[in-house]
This record gives sequence, structure tokens and C-alpha cells, in this order.
Amino acid sequence: SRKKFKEAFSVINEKFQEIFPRLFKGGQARLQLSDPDNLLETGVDIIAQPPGKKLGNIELMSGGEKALTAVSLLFAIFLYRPSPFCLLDEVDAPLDEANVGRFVDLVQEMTSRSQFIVITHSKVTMEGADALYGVTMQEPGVSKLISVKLVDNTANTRTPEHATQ
Amino acid sequence: SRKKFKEAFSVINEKFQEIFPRLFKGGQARLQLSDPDNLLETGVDIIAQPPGKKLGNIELMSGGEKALTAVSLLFAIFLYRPSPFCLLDEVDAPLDEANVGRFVDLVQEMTSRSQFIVITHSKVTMEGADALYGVTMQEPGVSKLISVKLVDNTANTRTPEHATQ
Amino acid sequence: MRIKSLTLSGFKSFCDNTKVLFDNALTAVVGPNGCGKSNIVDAIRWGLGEQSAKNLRGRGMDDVIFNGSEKRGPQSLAEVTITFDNTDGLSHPLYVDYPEVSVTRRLHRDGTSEYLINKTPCRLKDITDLFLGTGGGARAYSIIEQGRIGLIVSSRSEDRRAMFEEAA
Amino acid sequence: MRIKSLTLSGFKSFCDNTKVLFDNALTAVVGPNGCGKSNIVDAIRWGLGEQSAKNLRGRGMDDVIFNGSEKRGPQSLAEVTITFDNTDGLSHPLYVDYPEVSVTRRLHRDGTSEYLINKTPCRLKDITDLFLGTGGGARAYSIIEQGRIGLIVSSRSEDRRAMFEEAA
Ligand SMILES: Nc1ncnc2c1ncn2[C@@H]1O[C@H](COP(=O)(O)OP(=O)(O)OP(=O)(O)O)[C@@H](O)[C@H]1O
Ligand SMILES: Nc1ncnc2c1ncn2[C@@H]1O[C@H](COP(=O)(O)OP(=O)(O)OP(=O)(O)O)[C@@H](O)[C@H]1O
Ligand SMILES: [Mg+2]
Ligand SMILES: [Mg+2]
Repeated sequence: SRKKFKEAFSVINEKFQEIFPRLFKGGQARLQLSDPDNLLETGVDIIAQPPGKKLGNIELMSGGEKALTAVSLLFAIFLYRPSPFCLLDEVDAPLDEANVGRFVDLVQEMTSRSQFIVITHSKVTMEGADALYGVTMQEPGVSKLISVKLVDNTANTRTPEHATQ
Repeated sequence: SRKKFKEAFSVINEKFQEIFPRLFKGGQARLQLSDPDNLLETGVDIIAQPPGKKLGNIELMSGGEKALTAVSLLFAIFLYRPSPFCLLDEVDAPLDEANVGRFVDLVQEMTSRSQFIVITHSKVTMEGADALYGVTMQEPGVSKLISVKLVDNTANTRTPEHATQ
Repeated sequence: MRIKSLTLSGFKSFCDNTKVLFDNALTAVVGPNGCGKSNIVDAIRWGLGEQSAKNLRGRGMDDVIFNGSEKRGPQSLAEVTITFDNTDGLSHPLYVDYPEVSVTRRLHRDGTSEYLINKTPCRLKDITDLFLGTGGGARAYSIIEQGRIGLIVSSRSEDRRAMFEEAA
Repeated sequence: MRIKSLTLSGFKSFCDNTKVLFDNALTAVVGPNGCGKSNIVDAIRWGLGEQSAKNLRGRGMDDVIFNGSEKRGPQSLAEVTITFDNTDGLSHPLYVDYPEVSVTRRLHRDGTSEYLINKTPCRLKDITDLFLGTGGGARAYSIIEQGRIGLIVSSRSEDRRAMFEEAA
């Protein structure tokens, strides 16, 4: 219904405006309805301005900036209507080390609302996780799961309950 | 013309069959015309079998396997009709460390035929390069080029002529 | 409805019975290219009732059944069970008394498929009903497949609307 | 026709005159997200005569002109010069005697564009002629943009044909 969509849009927009500068360490961004008079069909535009840059067409943004903006929007939606779990398959691949660090910090914060399962090749993300699963094909063509390495995150009070497999 | 296309296809196919197992450390792959009776319009199919796996539909391959297969085809085309230079923008992003290593080894070999310029976030690729350019935005929004770090590749006899900027 | 565990057998490259425990708030899955990480994501999507083979990177739905390797022949059955923690009170009224709810999906080579909730056979509709409205199921925005994160930004503004409708 | 150097000024995020030497067989370009690495690839494509703004991630061609930053105003001119090593004898008969060949492209805010070869004004057709048939120019397969490597495998077999035709 129109009213529900409008409400969802405005809360998500607020959250998006909060998360974007945290991931980008500055800058600003907001959402805009492309056709506000027609709530049933309108699209949603993204206006984003990374720190120090002029507001421009989001198509000109770099691969990493687009991924980070997408993550900001995704998490903004999660803050409005969290889903119990979230699966992210190598979303950190286009990001440089500093941005991966900020991404992981934010994911860790989101875990108070939802469970996160992330597939990654990045060491920074691995270090931020509570538990690590390795998948291997020691026998070619057949996947197996290997040891669960519990990341000793003393700074992180979230000790997992039981870790035996 | 038909004859030229057929000749290009068969030579590239040969090269592809050589390069694929080198990048994958085994396995096999080949190209196939989807409509061999109509050389003017036929498409080109890729049949690939990573080591230890059954021959299957290439759509089922993983992100990294698809990127590696694409690189094999690209280099096979290069070996048939080299272009003086080649620009690769983060093609190593989906690859794990072992595959990045094999990719860099192959690129280094290809440099006897063509000049390569690669954009990367991977340390393995950086270490394999003759010269490294850093791009920075110390002044936000304005790109500048920073020092050229010449990689001392004693194993690599390709010492660049002059490195001053 | 957090995921407590996932059991796969004969699903894509997971030929043998494999159980993955997800007791933690943040779990990372790692491994070399082609080892089967994204197949775990596909298993969860499939277990939740995904009907399009293309969304699972296959041509036909039988592409999810282990089709053999160098040393093993193809399997004739793919089975995935997802066990959810049901203590957050979000689930369907029918299952309020259960601390855990598990959904199972099977596909046989001959094309017959089976769905089960807590080991009791049911229809696909029962599985989708289980998750509807509770926010318990997979929303489009809770599973981001490999390589698709950039699409959120580069798609057309009308296409982006779907995520907002789903959240509304 | 290897690339010896690239000079950019007012092109995308390269506001100031910047020269990049490419004397080596394998050069790596590195830097944080959004710093301007892919803009260097765009500069080379543009200098070779690219006519589609969309292929340069822009809406209109004026998107290649530096449009300002926090502290700087927009520029009114984008200029790119690519200097090629012409000693491999691959180039067009007109330029056989030159050890180097440089192509320059300019775009003014008012939409006028200029093309030059070895600092002499010419037409776009002269630039494309320079590279045709010599294998000296950019073939579709010699520039792989960010995120597009997977497309070679996932595109339809008819689309893949273009690469073979270009090589034939
Ligand atoms: N039905 C099937 N039977 C056997 N193997 C299969 C089946 N479907 C897919 N596979 C195999 O699974 C592999 C792909 O696994 P997956 O996509 O999970 O890799 P990944 O770990 O995500 O790798 P990457 O890091 O490259 O993304 C392919 O090599 C494919 O051959
Ligand atoms: N005309 C222009 N004027 C000023 N800045 C521009 C212009 N066009 C693009 N940019 C800026 O260039 C940046 C993108 O640069 P680029 O795509 O080269 O980044 P990158 O180094 O490749 O990053 P990544 O590692 O994320 O791929 C954007 O932030 C954009 O704002
Ligand atoms: Mg994967
Ligand atoms: Mg880039």
C-alpha cells in the first residue's frame, strides 16, 4: 500500500543518511523518489557524494564506491526491517583494506539484530568473524567442511557457546 | 570472411587448450562452434572441465573459475593476434592467492609479445610487476600520481631502462 | 528465526552428508576458488523454496543434484535441511511451541520433489507460509549473491523499488 | 605500437596535468577505492577515439571533463595525449618515419572536440585509420574494464563471436 511504502522509504532514507558517512568516513548521501506523485510506481534514486568530491552522477563512482554505497543502502533497509539472517557472498571483493575494515566493523554492529554469514577471501574480514569455516576439495570435485577455527576476539565479548563440530 | 574466421577459431582453440590447464593446474577445456554449418553467424561455446571435476555446464562454475576461464580465452586470442598493449582492470579480484600467482606468471610470459598495464589491489600481482604506480587523492577529489617503485626482480632480467619521473 | 544449522547431502558439490553449524553471530566461510562456498548460499536459497534453476546458476533444477566427479558417479538425490532457532517468537502460529523448526527439501533424479517441516511432509506452500510476514524468511535483500552487490547501485531506479516494497 | 606515456589534464578526476610513463613490460597501478585508477583506463579508451559516453561510465561526453571537487571549480577542457612507441614498424604507412606517434584528444565544455596526431589537427577518422589493420589500436579484447572479465564466459555464444571476428 502507498502509505506503507512511503513510511518505509522515509525511515530507510534516514538510516541511509547515517550509515553512508560512517562507511565512507565522511561525505553524504540520500535517497530520492523519481516520481513522488505516483507512489505505486515511482523508482528510488540514490544521490551520493563521497568525501571531498562534488555531488555527481552515481554512474561515475568507482567500483569500490558503488559497492560501499550498495552496502550502506542494504544495511539501512536492514535497520528498518531486519531479517533474522543475512548471507553476503564476497561483497568485500572490490573494497580496499581500509574500506573492508569499516565494512567489518559495521557488520559486527549489525549482528546484534541479525545473524551474518559472509563468504570472503579477505584476511581482514576473517579476523573480524566469530567463527571460521573452511571449505575444501581435498578429494577433487567433492566439497567438505574443515575445522572451525574460533577467532579469539578477546575484545569481543561475544564468545560463541559451543564450538565442537 | 568465412575462411579467416575459421582459421582464427581453430588456432585460438588450440592455444586455449594449452593455456587452460596451465592456469587451472590441470583439467581441460575447448571451444566449439554452436552452428558450424553457418560460419557467418555461428556463436562460440566454451566447454571447460576444471581438474577433478566432471565436464559440466559452464554456468555452474564458480566466480573464480569463470574469471580464470575468461583469462585463458583472452590470452589464447592474444597468442593468435597479439595487440601491442593490454589493459586489465582488477581481473584478479575474484581469484584466490594460488590462482593470482599463476595468473601473474602467465602475464609475465605474455609480456614478451605485448605490454601489460594491470590495475590491482592484490599484493601478489604488485610483486610481479616491473613498475608500480600509486594513484592518490591526497587533495580530496583530485587524482595525482605518486612515486614509481621499481620492483627489484633480480630473477627477472627485464630491468626497465629509465625510471625517473 | 536465525539459522542454527544446515545439512546438505548430494547437493551440488556436497556429495557426502555435511552439517554446518551456525551458532555464531558472524560466521565467515573461506576456501579456494571452486571449492563450494557459493554452493552453500545456493543450498540455503533452495531450501527456502527457490523455484528458478537460473537463480541457482543451473539450466534445469536437476543441476543441483551432485552430478559426479573424477572418482564418483552422480547421485540420484539432493537433500538440504535448514534448522532455525525458533525462540525469538517470530514464527508462524502453528509452530510457536517448537524451540527449533527445520525445513527439508529433496529432489530426485526423476524430478519428484519433497518438502518437509520438522520431518513431516508438507507442500511448498506450507514452507512459504511459514516465512511469510514473520520476517523469518529470506527477503530479496537478505541474500546477496557473488558479484551482485554493485547491481543495487547500477540498476534502474524502478528496479530498486522492489527492495523497498519488500521491506514495507 | 606500445604505449610510452599518457598525459591527462582536466580528464575526470585528473584536474592537473599528469604524465604517466609506461616504459616497462608490466606496470601495476594501485591505490585506494575511488582514487582514479579506472579513470586512467577510461583516458586511454577516450584517447583512442571512444564515442560512447556510456562506455566511459558517463551520461554525456561532458562527464569526462573535470567537474570540480571540494576546493576546485570545474574545468572547461579535458585533454588526453597517448604517445606510442612506433619502432615496431606496425603503424600506418604515413607515419613510418616517426619513432613516436602521439594522438591527442580534447573536449571543451561547449561541446567542440579536437583530435591531433603528432600535434597536428586531424579528424577522428585519421585516428581510427592510424590503428586500423595494424593491430596497433585497441581491440575489444585488449582493454578489459573493471568487473567485466566474467562476461566473456557468461555471455551468449553469439556475443562471444565478436572477439573472434576482431582477431580474424
Ligand atoms: N550438481 C553439481 N555436481 C557436482 N559439482 C557441482 C554441481 N554444481 C556445481 N558444482 C561444482 O561446484 C563448483 C563451484 O562451486 P562454488 O561456486 O561454490 O565455488 P566457490 O567456492 O564459491 O568459488 P569462488 O571463490 O571462485 O567463488 C564448480 O566447480 C562446479 O563444478
Ligand atoms: N568528470 C569528473 N570530474 C571529477 N571527478 C570525476 C569525474 N569523473 C569521475 N570522477 C571521480 O572519479 C572517481 C572514480 O575513479 P575511479 O573509477 O578511477 O576509481 P578507482 O581508483 O578505479 O577505484 P576502485 O578501486 O574502487 O575501482 C569517482 O569518485 C568520481 O567522482
Ligand atoms: Mg563463489
Ligand atoms: Mg576501478
